[in-house]
Amino acid sequence: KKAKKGKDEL
Amino acid sequence: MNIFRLCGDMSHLAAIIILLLKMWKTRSVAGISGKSQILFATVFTARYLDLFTSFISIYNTCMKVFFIGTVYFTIYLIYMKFKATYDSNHDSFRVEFLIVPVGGLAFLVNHEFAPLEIIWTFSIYLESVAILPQLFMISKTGEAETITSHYLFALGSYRALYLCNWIYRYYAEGFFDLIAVVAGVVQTILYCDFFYLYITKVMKGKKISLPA
Repeated sequence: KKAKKGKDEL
Repeated sequence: MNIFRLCGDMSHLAAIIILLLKMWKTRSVAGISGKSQILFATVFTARYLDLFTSFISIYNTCMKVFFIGTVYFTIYLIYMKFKATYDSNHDSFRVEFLIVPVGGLAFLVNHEFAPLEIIWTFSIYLESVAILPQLFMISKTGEAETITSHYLFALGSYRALYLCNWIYRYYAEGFFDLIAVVAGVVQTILYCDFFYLYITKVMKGKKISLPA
């Protein structure tokens, strides 16, 4: 899956 | 973590500290939009609900807690401690015109139709426009103190640096979050006019004052 969510970002 | 991301976070951190120092040293919140700060508080509160659900790193947790803590402290300074210096007449942007469409959009366009996911998406969209009441206030009064300009420059640079971070991550890790990227581009574009004024005026030692 290409879309990865930026949950490790602020 | 890459250099763009780190610089972005440090820029964000610097913006918050500059704003707090301005208010604390001058004992005044003149020229600062309380409405923008309330929107930022909403953004942080909505986005960092994951403090309760997932642990990423000590760094991540500390930054989130710091951002949430300082934004509520900022609101306390504006609406309580230094209330007498708050220029509410010029802080007249109608935030419902932002909240309602952004809320609707978060429902319609998200990665997954789940409560936490919709709240996260809402925070991303809202952040992209949360500075508008502040920019509106400056356009209304026609001026910004130099320290306020530094605050805005640091705050605008943060998302621009995140854009570099996303380009880097796309090539280095295959990471790509369309919602964050589009909102980040919108957010950065909103600052362009201000960036121009900052470079042409503030960096040459003049304060920002707009023609009437």
